Amino acid sequence: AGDSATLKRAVAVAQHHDAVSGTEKQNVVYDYAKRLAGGWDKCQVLVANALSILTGTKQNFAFCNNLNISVCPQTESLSAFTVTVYNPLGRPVSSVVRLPVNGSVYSVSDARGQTVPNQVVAVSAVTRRVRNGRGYAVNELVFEASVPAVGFTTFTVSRQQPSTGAPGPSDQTPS
Amino acid sequence: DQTPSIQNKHIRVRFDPVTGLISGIDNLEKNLSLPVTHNFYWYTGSKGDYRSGQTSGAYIFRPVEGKPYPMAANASIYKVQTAMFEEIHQNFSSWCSQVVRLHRNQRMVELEWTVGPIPLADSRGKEIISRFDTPLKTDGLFYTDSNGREILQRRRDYRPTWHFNQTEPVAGNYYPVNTRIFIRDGKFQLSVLTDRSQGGSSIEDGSLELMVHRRLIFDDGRGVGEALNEPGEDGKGLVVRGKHLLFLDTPSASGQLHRLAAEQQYMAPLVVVAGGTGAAYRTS
Repeated sequence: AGDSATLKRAVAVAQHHDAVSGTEKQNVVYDYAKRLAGGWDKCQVLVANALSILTGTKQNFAFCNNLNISVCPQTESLSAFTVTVYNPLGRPVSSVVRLPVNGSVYSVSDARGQTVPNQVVAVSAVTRRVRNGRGYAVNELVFEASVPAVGFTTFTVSRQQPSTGAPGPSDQTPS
Repeated sequence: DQTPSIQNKHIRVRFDPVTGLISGIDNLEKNLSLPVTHNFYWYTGSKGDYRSGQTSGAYIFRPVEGKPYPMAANASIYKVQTAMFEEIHQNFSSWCSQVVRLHRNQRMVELEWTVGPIPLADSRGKEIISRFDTPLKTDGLFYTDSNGREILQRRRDYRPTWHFNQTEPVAGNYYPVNTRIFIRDGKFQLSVLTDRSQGGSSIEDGSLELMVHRRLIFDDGRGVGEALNEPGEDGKGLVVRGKHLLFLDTPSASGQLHRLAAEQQYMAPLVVVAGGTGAAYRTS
């Protein structure tokens, strides 16, 4: 069962002035972080349940919590997956999605089955270094998502076999 | 390239071919061109001096020098160019790098910085800033937000409600930046959105800086009882990565730009992944 109360409590605790300004002891930092992570864990279940109801399907939704360092075990290991993008704003937005992947050619289609232009680029050397051994994605899949107001849209991603002679991920040779 | 640059139909960012640093930003729609030099710098955290025994710590920002040290004179760069985006990767040192990115349809420049682990081998605490220098005549004024709501005008070495005697020329001019900071003159406005609360200031006219990371070796004696020196998982110190979104426009047009973008930062789209290709979607 998902709930938002755990996160609500964690955020309430983190309203202490030490948490807001970062003037707490290191042990307390760890405690705040643990509470917030536990709250977000429960919220993820809540969001997954809500999406299941809204989409009328039951899926094991996964949240990529380490996208900033190009780590997402699901997108790295699966050859086919769906990406649901939810927009909480009251106006349509266009957002760029970057997902860590291990293939070099992907096909992305939107909810109407239309092909969405995408690009696969190599993960930068700095990102590989800061991952510190976590995650093995060598590339990032990039595409633009147009999402309706206070709503969501879904993309289907499939890994393709690179055709002979086709260009691979964009080269990052220093110039 | 003779003059490395990245651009889309809205914005162009130019880089100095010798130093690899950002050298200018052009708003192609409005035909605005502003020389902008960007670099990372660091202040040395104070361990107390003859004026005061106050050290830099979790509560206190008290740099030794009035002017920070540049992270590097040059950044090594390389460019990644695709149909959807262009980016230039800048490497300033073994612990400081940045990706300057322009997506095809975006009106802002995305600066994704990675800083740390901050080395302490020289026994000096360091407070790292990202600084933009422009020729804008800002007359000591800059602007920061108040918790993402009202924008407040800040004036260097001045407080609106009392006669202020400035004793800390850098720290005394730092203000909270929860979502944005900007400088402007009659023609240009340079706005920076943050992805987290940071400290920021404009220490000289036309300059704008944000503190992105800090690691210190003394307790500041204000109650926390320990130095701000988290070694991290590997004992070398924390690495932080974040984003700054940069806008160059006229003062009259900038408000709409940075308010909408900040809203989208705060309520960013949520990406959820599921295995398989069954479209999780009903037209209703």
